[in-house]
Amino acid sequence: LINAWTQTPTKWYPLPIAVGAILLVAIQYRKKRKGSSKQVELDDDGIEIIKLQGPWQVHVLGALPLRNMSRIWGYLNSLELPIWFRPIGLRIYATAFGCNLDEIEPADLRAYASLGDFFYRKLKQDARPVDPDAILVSPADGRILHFGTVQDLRVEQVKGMSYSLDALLGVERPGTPPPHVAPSHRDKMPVVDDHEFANVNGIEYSLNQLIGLSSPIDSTPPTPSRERSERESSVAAATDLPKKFGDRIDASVPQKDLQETLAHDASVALSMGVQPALERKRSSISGGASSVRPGNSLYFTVIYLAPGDYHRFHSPTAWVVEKRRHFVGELFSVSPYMAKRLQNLFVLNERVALLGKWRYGFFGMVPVGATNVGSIKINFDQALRTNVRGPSPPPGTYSEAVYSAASPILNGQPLLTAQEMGGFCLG
Amino acid sequence: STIVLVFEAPSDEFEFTIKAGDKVKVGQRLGDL
Repeated sequence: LINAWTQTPTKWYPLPIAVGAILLVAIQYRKKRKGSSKQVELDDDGIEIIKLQGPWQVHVLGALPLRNMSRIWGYLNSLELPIWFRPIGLRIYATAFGCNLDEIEPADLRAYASLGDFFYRKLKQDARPVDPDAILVSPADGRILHFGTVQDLRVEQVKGMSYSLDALLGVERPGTPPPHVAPSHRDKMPVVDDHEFANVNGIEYSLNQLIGLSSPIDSTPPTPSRERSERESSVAAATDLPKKFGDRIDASVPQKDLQETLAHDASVALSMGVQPALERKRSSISGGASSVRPGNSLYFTVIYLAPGDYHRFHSPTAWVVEKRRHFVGELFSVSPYMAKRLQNLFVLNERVALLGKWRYGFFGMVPVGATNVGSIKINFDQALRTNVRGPSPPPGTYSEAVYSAASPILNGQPLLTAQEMGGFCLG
Repeated sequence: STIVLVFEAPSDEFEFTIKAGDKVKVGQRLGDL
């Protein structure tokens, strides 16, 4: 090898100028093509292709087994710490990440068996006063990354970089099967017009649901026997959730006290300003055809939770969660650094889209997982399992659950402003 | 971790009461009509 390296004669040949020129043209053409398709790349069916896009650092991260790393991280942080070490170790963590130990409940650090326990800590009763006059409050402690209006069904991630609202919430195109859903379950998925995404998410016929009319997915009126068979199939599906992509199950947590439930539902309905008679009239006029109510717009806001922040999330308003869509995806970091570099970050990562309605129409809340916090808990959804082992399904695949059994009045899971909903766990 | 909120509200009336980069706490006002 040394001989070959040192003794092989090198002969230089001049390349014809034309070859060099062609090469330059080809490079320029490639650059231009990339530039023009930078915003949206569509497949043959017109559906945006969600793929890893960004500088080399992003591709290096994409090559790492992030999901496995996240689960190992979670396992390590679930290991029980010796009692004598807990106050020291947790104080070091709290100092490093800026946790306020004065507001935690319980205040005794020895009560937290592991770092994972401390990470999912509770706060004292009045640690977070809720603005009584606000129609929309922060669901979590964190930093506002971005906010604005949704334009052309695209949500801006950072300035000049956006992602598809359809991809974030999961909507299919007319006449096409939902993307990457097992063929045997395709017929069970909702299929809607591109511009009617809001219908799927409950904007128009959410009014119908409020007053107990037909379901947005299935327009035929429910009969007692059909309801019974749906309930039976829901229970069967719930036991087999990870295997059945595209199945809709009823994941409502059974209510123990009907009177208490009704009082809670009535309270949420009151907060939402529901007036059944008026809503019935309005919905019959509009007929459930438009996507957003006239005079309304779609808004978005993104809140980033840093590692030291309180990691439970609360309801941002009085609303009814009708369904959740669990997207199994990657677990990239969602730090502002990555948000500025990785295109489609929020639609690549594992997330749980909670979709429903509030007094002004559609309302959606999407907790997005990250490498260190891959697990998302929803208090009223015991069937939900996130960051589990197994093959990752293609981007865009989701499993859906409906919460119609949670409330006999509102046909979904009613939530009051600032009511605790769930949280993020380590790993 | 991150939370994305997407919601419908009256176009002319709703406005955010926050700025990008603001630190927020649970229960703090985000927007108003």
